[in-house]
Amino acid sequence: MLEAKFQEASLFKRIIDGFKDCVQLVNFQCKEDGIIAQAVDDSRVLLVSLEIGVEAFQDYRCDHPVTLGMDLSSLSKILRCGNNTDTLTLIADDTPDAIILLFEDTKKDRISEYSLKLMDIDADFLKIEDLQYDTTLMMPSAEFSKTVRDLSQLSDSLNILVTKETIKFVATGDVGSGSVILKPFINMENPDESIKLDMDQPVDLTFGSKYLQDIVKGSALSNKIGIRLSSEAPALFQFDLSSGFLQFFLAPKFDD
Amino acid sequence: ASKQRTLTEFFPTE
Repeated sequence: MLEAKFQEASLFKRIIDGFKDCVQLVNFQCKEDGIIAQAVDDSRVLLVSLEIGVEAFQDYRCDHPVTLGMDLSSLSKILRCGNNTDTLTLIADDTPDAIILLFEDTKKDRISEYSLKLMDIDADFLKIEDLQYDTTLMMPSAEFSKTVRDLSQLSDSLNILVTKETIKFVATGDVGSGSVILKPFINMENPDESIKLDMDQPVDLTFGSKYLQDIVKGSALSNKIGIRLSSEAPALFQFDLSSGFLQFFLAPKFDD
Repeated sequence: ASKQRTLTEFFPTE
């Protein structure tokens, strides 16, 4: 039996909105220590990895591990039916063919109950061993989103160059080019506005703009984004939850 | 032009 209660339905809605545009059919593995999910987009360029820890829930109970195969477009339709401030409880039995989503408005004493049919999704689970990264960057997610959105207008590739003291984003396209240069700095009043750079090796990597535009949709989850870059491995873009994270692993492009 | 790599080059399927 699974009973997972979010204090606010908006959290689960923001989680699903964070990756429903890049993957559609997802297996959510519910275990006693929380819920994890992993999915690869059709082009096998972008991998989404989600972990929601028990602490992210108001109440959480999962007697036996259960896998819930869901179509995110249907799930997000149902998540739109609840009010952001409602509590949301996910309920499923041990061999479920559907999941119940229960929205409760504690003030108006209104209860809405939806059931979503589950699917049998055959998805291989990619083993992500701990990778060595050359560079780790932590910056405001809104700033990264704006940079991605602005430069993606100019090119379908976005180049990220990191040296000792500089982070440079460059787009070069047919109509013109653009570059954004950031420096690490600590904002004492508002630490979340800081830009922290930990560089072991300089990196010069190119990524597909359309994938970055999907990744930045996770910005509603956290006002910071962690970016880990390596010249030999997919880049990791991470939004932290109160307990858990939404991670995106993105394979780079290379100049042939 | 730059060509897109895929994850399977980096992550073996279990």
